[in-house]
Amino acid sequence: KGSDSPTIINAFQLIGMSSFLDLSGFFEL
Amino acid sequence: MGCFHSTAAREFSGHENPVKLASETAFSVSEVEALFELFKRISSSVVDDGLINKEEFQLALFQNRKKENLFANRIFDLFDVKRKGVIDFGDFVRSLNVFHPNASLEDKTDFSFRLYDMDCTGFIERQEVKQMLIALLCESEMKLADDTIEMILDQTFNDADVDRDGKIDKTEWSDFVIKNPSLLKIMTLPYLRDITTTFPSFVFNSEVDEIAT
Repeated sequence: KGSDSPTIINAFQLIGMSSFLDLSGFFEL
Repeated sequence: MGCFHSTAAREFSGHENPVKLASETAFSVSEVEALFELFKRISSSVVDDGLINKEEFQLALFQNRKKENLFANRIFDLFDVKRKGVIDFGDFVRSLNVFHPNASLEDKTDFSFRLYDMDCTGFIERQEVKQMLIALLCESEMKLADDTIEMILDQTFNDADVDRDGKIDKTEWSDFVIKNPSLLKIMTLPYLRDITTTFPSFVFNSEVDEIAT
């Protein structure tokens, strides 16, 4: 049986979810 | 190359010439002129001085002037190329250019490296990543146990910090984003493809004869 070790998300994937890193706010009138 | 009538000087007085900016970026002259409409709107939202200050930047992005945030501060600092505490039109266009779908992977990788190198040491260090992670968790009101955060950091540095010196250098970052292209998702704004339809009013101010471009 393969080990079911959980995949750990990397920190930058989490950080990239910040709404403060989303510049599309400039274009939403 | 568009010929830029002298009468346009009035419209862009004190700002960089859109034909020159277009020649340096992925934008067409019309797109630069459309960005000028956006720039005028943002730069006059608090103080009408033809420059974007941090409050105006945050108001434009988050519809909130006072929303102090680690990431927003960092992005503002990267747009404020001349370190004047305000963003002029040329820097605004050149910084946004990196987010254009056609901008190079190298430019996007470089910008994201500088974004995460919070202390400008030339390396992305573990403490900086932890600080950003905690800022993200606060923003999303998520709670993670300390040892979970440490486990995520261990895994991240295990994957990215190839020479095991406890920090991520530029080369390691480039290799890491090649293996994890989703990390550059934040570095592309599809809106920038349709900027002239988002800000059509540039047509009334345009003085550039696109036929010659």
